[in-house]
Amino acid sequence: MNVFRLLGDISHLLAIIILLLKIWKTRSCAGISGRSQVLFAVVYTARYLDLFTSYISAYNSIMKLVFLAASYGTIYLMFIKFKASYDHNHDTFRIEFLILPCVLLSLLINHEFSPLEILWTFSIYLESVAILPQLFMVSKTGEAESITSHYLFALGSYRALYILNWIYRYYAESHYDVIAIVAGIVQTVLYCDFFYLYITKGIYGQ
Amino acid sequence: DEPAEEHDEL
Repeated sequence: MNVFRLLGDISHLLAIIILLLKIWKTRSCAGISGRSQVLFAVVYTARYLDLFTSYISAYNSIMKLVFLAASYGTIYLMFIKFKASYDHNHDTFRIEFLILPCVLLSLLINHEFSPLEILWTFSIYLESVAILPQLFMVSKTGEAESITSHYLFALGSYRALYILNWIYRYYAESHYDVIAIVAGIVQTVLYCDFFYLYITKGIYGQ
Repeated sequence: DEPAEEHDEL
């Protein structure tokens, strides 16, 4: 564990909490892509199946459980409790165009051709593009509530901080994982346009 | 490709 990794995890946790609080406090999930949230639930489920097979640390296990619970909690709020506020007319990104290539790619490019490893690889690929329905929704409606922007900023920062973590680990521990690094860079690049708007609007806006 | 090892990140 290094400071970049810790900050990345905190940022990830913060994003999930911001989203849950936003939905809970406003009793509405307007402006949030249910499709992205479903993809994230698939990502966490596929990746954290190793909860049953390998123990790394209490921190690791607890965080995994928190991410899973928060993700399914968000889906419950969006699709059941506050269903009426779900803006499905604007949430039209075809997620099969993301899922199928990720399935194929994880079967072709992985560290080991075993079920759990392929699921882990699939989750890494899918996570890198899972935000696209949300970004598509924001661009379609032309605006995002500021709280939604904070959510996106925290979520994007998490993988950007992980890149620093991977650079650190490469030099400090000679540890690297090509699949995670490349997918993480792709993921971060997808946020760049949003980061630019968030920062310039934050500084020069209002 | 390097062999699979435990994924210790989240």
